Amino acid sequence: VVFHKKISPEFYDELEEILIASDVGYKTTSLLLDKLKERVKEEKTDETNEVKEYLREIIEEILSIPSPDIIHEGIPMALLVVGVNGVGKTTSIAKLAEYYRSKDKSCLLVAGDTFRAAAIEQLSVWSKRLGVDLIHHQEGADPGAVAFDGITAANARQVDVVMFDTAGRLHTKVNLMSELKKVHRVITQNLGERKLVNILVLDATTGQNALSQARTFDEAIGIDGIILTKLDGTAKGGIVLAIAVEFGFPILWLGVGENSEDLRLFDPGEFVKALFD
Amino acid sequence: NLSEKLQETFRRLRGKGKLGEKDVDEALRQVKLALLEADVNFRVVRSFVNRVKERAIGHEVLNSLTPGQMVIKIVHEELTKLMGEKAEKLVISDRTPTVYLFAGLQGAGKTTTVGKLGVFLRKQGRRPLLAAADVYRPAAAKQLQILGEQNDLPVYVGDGKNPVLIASEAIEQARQLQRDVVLIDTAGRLHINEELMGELQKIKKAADPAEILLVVDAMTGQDAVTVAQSFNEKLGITGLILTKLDSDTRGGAALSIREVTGCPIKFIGTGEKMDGIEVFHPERLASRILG
Ligand SMILES: Nc1nc2c(ncn2[C@@H]2O[C@H](COP(=O)(O)OP(=O)(O)OP(=O)(O)O)[C@@H](O)[C@H]2O)c(=O)[nH]1
Ligand SMILES: Nc1nc2c(ncn2[C@@H]2O[C@H](COP(=O)(O)OP(=O)(O)OP(=O)(O)O)[C@@H](O)[C@H]2O)c(=O)[nH]1
Ligand SMILES: [Mg+2]
Ligand SMILES: [Mg+2]
Repeated sequence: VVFHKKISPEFYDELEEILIASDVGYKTTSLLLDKLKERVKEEKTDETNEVKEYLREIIEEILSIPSPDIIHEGIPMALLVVGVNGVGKTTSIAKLAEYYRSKDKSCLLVAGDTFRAAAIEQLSVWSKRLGVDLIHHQEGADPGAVAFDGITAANARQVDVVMFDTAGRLHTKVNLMSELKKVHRVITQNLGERKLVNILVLDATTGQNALSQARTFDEAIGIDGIILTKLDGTAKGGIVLAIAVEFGFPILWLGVGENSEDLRLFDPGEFVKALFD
Repeated sequence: NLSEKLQETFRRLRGKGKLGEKDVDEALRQVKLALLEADVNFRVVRSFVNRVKERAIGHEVLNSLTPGQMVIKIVHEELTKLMGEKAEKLVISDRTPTVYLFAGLQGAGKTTTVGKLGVFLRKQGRRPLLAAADVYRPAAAKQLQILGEQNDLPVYVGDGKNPVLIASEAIEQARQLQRDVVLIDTAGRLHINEELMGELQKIKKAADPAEILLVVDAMTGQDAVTVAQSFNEKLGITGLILTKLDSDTRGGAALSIREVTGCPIKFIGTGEKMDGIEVFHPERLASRILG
């Protein structure tokens, strides 16, 4: 990335381009540049390098949202993993199982996608590879029944972390969102001492539609955190800035590949650095 | 929506007297914002708006009683022209079987699309065979097998180990079973993964497809251009399939990819079931992108 040496309208245009090209979106980009210009005025700086640094700080601050405890010592957890089709929910659950096992937590997976061809088989392959148990019914079973089976098994077996995979669903499909609310209700009504974290999985290649996804899933079940996948590609995932500004959901983990070890804890500083690489 | 914003912009400008080029610029800014919001690539937006401007600063707009409507008309025409003026059919090769190769990023909808297109072609009187050349994703072959079983289409999985071999063996199997079209499903891959892009080139060489179809998720953002250009440079894409258009995504990626590669959009995916596929209609997508 080559920047103009002097602070000029062209310099700000260049910054705008980088942000727009990263899927930050026009509205959030304008907000960021307004904040930046205020800061430049306050600091009375004329160095573009310093201005770049201010922008990094502004973005890092927006992304530094306090997140729910994802490792409770002594308190069992339930993760409900949701999102639209193909974003990486099932693969992210495999990665989470590996993550929690590395922290010596016992895990249970629940195959809540009873609709898509070979969805249960896909999670079953992962569960065998990782040596974790899987609760599943047959294809076509009622997702609420599978969820009930999953949460009661997790409680009976005193598993540290139970993870619920769900079918991909477009947020615009009212019947599928109702189905998700039902699954959520079944889990919340049987949590006992368990802490529930609702995780929305977003694909880093997604553009402005991610805002609509975030809004609708939050309205349906409440979102506690985000997993942003496929950051090993060329997409920057800048939409999470717009989501942070509008909804304040914390980003919990990043997906950076297709294997079970390809999960990183979200670090705002690193994310911002990658944004400007 | 854009139409209302443009009318509002021009109504406000009208109050200042005769319209000039600067006024059209202000209206075009609304077009730019609408296209960016629709996920059209920002460079494509820039060149598209410049083309619209060339037409919009003519007498017909500046002297019109309804300049907002004129600009919308120009934008719509330019968009439809860009999308391709009519639907383009799948190429049928003169050798049997005709082979179609499907490629794209992870999770775009390739496997589901292969199933859908198999059913679509069968309804047209063709005899498809599906080839499961994704050997990496857990239960990928199983996914295609289930779709095949549910829809009465033969699926070739081979040894589940070598995608290049699976592709060529599937074609041989099609000849034996007298199937006249082979649809090859491949693993999702990143355009920047040299090894996997190399594998795709080997599959292409072995299969000699009549079409190489890039499957793209309609909610893809600015990165669509990079991805499509890369697949096009390395493979030569003959057509695009845009999936998940049953969502509320505006689908601007379609415009970006079309502008940058010139590839025709052949089909759109409109649902998870096998009937969720439609032949592409340029004017419909143009209206959707404009919001
Ligand atoms: N490169 C890359 N690929 C990923 C990542 N996460 C998931 N994938 C791939 O994306 C594709 C879809 O992943 P899934 O886990 O099946 O996605 P899903 O959300 O469960 O899909 P549905 O259940 O069909 O809605 C697979 O090919 C995964 O290997 C990631 O971080 N990087
Ligand atoms: N709503 C909707 N869902 C779709 C459409 N096309 C595919 N899907 C869903 O998107 C998800 C991913 O589809 P797949 O066919 O597994 O995608 P893929 O490209 O083969 O994925 P990989 O092989 O992992 O790269 C599944 O949940 C499909 O049901 C569509 O047009 N509309
Ligand atoms: Mg899944
Ligand atoms: Mg697939």
